[in-house]
Amino acid sequence: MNLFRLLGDMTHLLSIVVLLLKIRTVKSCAGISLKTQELYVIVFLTRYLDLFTKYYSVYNTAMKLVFLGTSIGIVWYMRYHKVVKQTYSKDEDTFKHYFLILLSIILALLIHRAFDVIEVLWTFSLYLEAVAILPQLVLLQKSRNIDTLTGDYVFLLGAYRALYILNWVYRFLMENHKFRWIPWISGLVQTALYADFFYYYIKSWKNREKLKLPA
Amino acid sequence: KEQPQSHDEL
Repeated sequence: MNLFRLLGDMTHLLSIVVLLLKIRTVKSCAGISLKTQELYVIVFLTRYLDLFTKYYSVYNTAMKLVFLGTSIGIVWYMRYHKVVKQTYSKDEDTFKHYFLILLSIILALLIHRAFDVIEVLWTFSLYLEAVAILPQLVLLQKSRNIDTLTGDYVFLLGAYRALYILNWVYRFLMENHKFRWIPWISGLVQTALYADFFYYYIKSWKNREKLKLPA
Repeated sequence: KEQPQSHDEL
């Protein structure tokens, strides 16, 4: 494991901590897209099927369980917790996320490395993760007030993807990692989707202003 | 054989 990979995973973990902090202590999920959160549950469920078939390390297994558990927990809070669910910005969370699932299924059936259940589902999870942030970004654009925790959450999620790109560059150069078009291109697309958000996040941070995305 | 190179990522 290289430093970029570890930092990427830790940033991912931290993003979830920040979101849980908002949900559990502020008791609010305002500005958080339930659709994006549901897509992440599907991403982790389809990607981590190899929990049952292959062992990599204690770290790998533990992180997979944490991502699965927390993503399901977050969706539970947003849907069923009697206080939290009332703060959900339902009317603004309008992105047609079924379309993203359909698109990823079709793409995974067409473009994959091997045609077996685990490989196609794994590929599907990469395509879906690449676009899963879209409902969240659309919701942010509609939000008049983006609170600090929500902004930080999305920033950390984007930082995690950017660090994974550095991790691939490192593995390619230092560990004889072969070309892996499917995860790399999906990862590049995923990171590129954050470009606009990064720009406004950093700008607001530099000017010490409240984060606001232009509509 | 070389498959785990990206499957070991999260």
